[in-house]
Amino acid sequence: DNHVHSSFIYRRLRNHERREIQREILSILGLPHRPRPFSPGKQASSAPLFMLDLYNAMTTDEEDAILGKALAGKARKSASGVPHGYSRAPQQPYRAAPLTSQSPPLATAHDTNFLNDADMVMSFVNLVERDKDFSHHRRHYREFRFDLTQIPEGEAVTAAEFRIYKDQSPVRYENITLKFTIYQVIKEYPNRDAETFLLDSKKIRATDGGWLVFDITATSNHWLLNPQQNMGLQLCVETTDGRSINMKSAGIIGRNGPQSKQPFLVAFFKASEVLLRSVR
Amino acid sequence: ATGGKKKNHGRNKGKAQQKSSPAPKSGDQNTSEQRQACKKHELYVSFRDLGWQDWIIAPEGYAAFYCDGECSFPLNAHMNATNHAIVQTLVHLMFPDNVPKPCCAPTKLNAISVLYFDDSSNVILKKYRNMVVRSCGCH
Repeated sequence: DNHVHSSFIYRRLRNHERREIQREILSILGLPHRPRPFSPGKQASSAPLFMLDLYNAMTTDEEDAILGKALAGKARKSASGVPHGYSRAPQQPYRAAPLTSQSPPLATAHDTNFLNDADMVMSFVNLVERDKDFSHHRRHYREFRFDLTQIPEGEAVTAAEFRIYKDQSPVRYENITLKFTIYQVIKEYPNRDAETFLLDSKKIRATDGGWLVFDITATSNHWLLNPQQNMGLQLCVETTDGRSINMKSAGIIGRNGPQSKQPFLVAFFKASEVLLRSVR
Repeated sequence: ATGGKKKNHGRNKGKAQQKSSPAPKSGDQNTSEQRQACKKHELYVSFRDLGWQDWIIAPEGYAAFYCDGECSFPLNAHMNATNHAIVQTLVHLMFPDNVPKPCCAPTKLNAISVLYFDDSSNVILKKYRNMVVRSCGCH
């Protein structure tokens, strides 16, 4: 790269200089203030690890794209007409793989495909975990909630996934196939099961372990437009002959499990309007 | 930015001025040639130095660069000059007090991506355009 060493004298920033630069960069990042995330040791949780993987996949793409242009000596319009943004990863079938066995949850080419149409990605921590093991229909399920109100204005969801880790089930479930189904909670009642809407389901051998990925794009968009109707998700597990299985037996990792295997929601966004920085 | 081999700008501007020849008079060709031609210079913005490593996961900082230097006649090829800048440089030679030299400014800028936590420990990965100078030129 043909740049020269600058002639600055390198020294520590004074406090007011540091504050000035912080304020300027925060406004460029579109942040009203400096975030103060709570939970310590959060960096090793599943969502940040997954997002760091997406970040690395993306920055390598960007460097390849710049290098490619520099070598080719002329701007190349990408063959598939992908809009300016992240270059497309090697093609993978769009269909979500039933189980990605990596832990922590590495982003697959399928995920980096989502990046092509996105200029922002957000992962959301699960706010609540309620197991309902006794319900009127003897149906075991676990509830999850995500707060999507933190999404900056003017962003539209292009894809969204609910990711949850399944460990190997106990030996007594060997040679059994389990059906994992995710529902959107439509309406809740005080003394009977909630009204739900089936979103996605997967069949997995009980002895398999890994990340289950459910497509919840439509639901996320619905929650974005109608935050008051965000009543969370429900996960149910059954055998192929319809017998309901509790979460522990199904190998579903809960709050007391390792941080790197906690469930989370990830959503890919496209800015539907240009963010104008207010004049300072 | 890291300390450079070249003259000290910034606070020691006064001293730097004395060391070299008297303040260049505009249009005075040979003194302005001592000043470097329009070029990209190194400038690194460190998030770590700003004390932000508890909420910015990646990157630790980014090389922003900046453009600095003279856009004097003759504007040769590698200075990315626009046709207009070439003409303006000529006119500056004729009427130095009326028409300034063209400016040394970024001609190509790159985006960076930043991965960070929000207040609720959700994680955001966002792309910010025009953050890094890729090339400078006379405009």
